[in-house]
Amino acid sequence: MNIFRLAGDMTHLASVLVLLLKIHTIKSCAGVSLKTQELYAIVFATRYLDIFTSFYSIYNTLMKLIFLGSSFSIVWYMRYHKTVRRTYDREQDTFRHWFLVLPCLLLALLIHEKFTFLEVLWTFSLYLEAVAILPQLVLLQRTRNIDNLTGQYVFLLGGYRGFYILNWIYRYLTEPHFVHWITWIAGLVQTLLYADFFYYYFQSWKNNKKLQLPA
Amino acid sequence: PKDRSTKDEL
Repeated sequence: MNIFRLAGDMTHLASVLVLLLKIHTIKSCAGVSLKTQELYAIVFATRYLDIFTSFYSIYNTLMKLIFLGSSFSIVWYMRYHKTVRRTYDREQDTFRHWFLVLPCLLLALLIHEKFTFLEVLWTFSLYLEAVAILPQLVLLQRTRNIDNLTGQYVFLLGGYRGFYILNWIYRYLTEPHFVHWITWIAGLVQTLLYADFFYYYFQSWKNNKKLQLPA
Repeated sequence: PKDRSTKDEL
């Protein structure tokens, strides 16, 4: 464990807590993409299949349970909670996220480190996580008026993978034979997808005006 | 065994 990875995990944790806070307290998920939340639930479900077979640390297992629990409960809230589900703008959140799942699955079947069931699904979760934010970014472009909590959620979610990139650089420099192109490229693509959001987020923060993404 | 992969990461 290094400071970059810890910062990344804490930022990631903060992003899901911000979202859960928003949905649980104001009973609203306006501006939140259910498609992205469903993709993240799939990412965690396929990433943490080894939770029962391999144990690294209490921290590792605890965080996996938190991410699994939070992502599935957010999907539950947005689909089935009587008050929250009414605030979900179904008409705007129309990204065909299944068109992201299949290519990631095919790519994982083609490019992986080992051709085993767990490894292919784990690689699939890496590719899917890289693009899982797309429905949310599209929704933000459409809804334009981004409330603070949703903006913070996307900002923290984008920041966590950025910290992970620093973690991979650190591990590459300090651990011999630590080379994982698949993880690195997927993580880099993921962070780059946030680039324009980050630009507009900092602009709005600097000029102290509401976050507006160009149409 | 602590394998050298990124599996110990979240």
